[in-house]
Amino acid sequence: YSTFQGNIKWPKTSLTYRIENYTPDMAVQDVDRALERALQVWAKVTPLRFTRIYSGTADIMISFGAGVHGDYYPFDGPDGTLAHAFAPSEGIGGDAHFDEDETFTSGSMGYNLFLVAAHEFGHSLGLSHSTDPGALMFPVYSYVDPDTFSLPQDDIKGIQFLYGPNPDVDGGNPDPNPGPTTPNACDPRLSLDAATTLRGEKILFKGSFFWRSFSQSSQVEQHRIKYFWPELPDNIDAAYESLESDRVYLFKGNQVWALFGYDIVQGYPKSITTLGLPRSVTKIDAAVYDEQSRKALFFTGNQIYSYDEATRKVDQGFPKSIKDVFPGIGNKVDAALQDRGFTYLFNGQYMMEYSYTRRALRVLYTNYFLGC
Amino acid sequence: ACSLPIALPSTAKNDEEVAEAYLKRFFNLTTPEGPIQRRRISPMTEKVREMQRFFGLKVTGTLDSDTMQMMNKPRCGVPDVAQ
Repeated sequence: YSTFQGNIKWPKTSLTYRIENYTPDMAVQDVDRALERALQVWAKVTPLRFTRIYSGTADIMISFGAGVHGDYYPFDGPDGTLAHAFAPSEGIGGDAHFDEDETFTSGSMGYNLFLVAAHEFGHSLGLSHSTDPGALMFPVYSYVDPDTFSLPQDDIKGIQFLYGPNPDVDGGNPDPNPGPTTPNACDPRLSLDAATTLRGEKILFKGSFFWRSFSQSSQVEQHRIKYFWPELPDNIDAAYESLESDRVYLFKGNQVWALFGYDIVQGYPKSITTLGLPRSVTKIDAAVYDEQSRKALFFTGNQIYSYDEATRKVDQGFPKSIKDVFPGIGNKVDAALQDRGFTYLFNGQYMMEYSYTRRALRVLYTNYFLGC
Repeated sequence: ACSLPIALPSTAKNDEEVAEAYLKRFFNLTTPEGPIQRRRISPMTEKVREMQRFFGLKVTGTLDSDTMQMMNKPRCGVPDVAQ
């Protein structure tokens, strides 16, 4: 997180706000509710309390305007800049302006007013932008379900640095249930949901996020899954890159999605039964394309299936027990990928490296590819 | 003369314009006034790198597609670095 220069904040904890005008995109009561909820996001974790006033000058004046709208920072039409707000101070300080050229909604279409407002009110209270891609104060908009929204831990730490915790919760002790945290690549206990190659990159999934590891550089990028692919679910089960079809397949539950490069393939998700897997397979834990046998390997429970994409059939003699095919990895596999002839199987915080003859070579940490 | 970022062959002119406007607005890129000092690296390249570091992108100093994609994402209008 970051704060403004001098850690400027309000010298009081009771603040007023006033909604000066409304967007025609939403019903008045929906705007009222979205803005009130957005302020409560911050009240819940601090001593700050907000009172609405209907005339005069409030600490936080809220308005909708397009283009040049009365300050030195004109808006830019649809998309681009969605809104801005001013750091705590007298006058324009604390005020929040929303670009009327956007379409604000209560749902996932357009831009969700609650999410945009919760971010802007973070500025109104003294937070600047965060570099944490999972933080509410990350500058780029990404949709998350408002009904399950929970203020990320990075933002809680930032706002409590300025105002301290909510004295009405646990007597002001730090919240025992911290907000959601963005997966830390350098956590030695890191485990993965899924892993795949993608045209020379390695893509490692965890929760709502993924890392991009570039073979030619040690740098690793972390993004929200929905930053690149709004259509994909969080908490992916498995993923693999098919060298037959130049597609990446991603699995969750009994559904499969497909990517062509970084583009989502239309017509998905489909049921995994379309892959010709037996109906007894209701979920895939990990998947990898084996260049040696030119088969897709699916791991489910303590079993492994070898699948022929051309005939869309499971090979004779499968399923087999994982430990008979890949000795040493144990009874389950969280994720799998193949790179330069080596197969990497992930189980919890460890990853095993196998030669193309499936001889176990090394035991490594799961975050081996994450540049720690 | 200051060197402009290494323009990838595919870098459209308007990418540079988009990038310059973005970096001025959010990363405090200023257009050097007065005699152009001989600089090893242009202010624009420095700011491209600063932006790439902020967003956790590969730090190349060039307007690669990932960087341009990030610049074109809908976002908050408050600058990312102190003005």
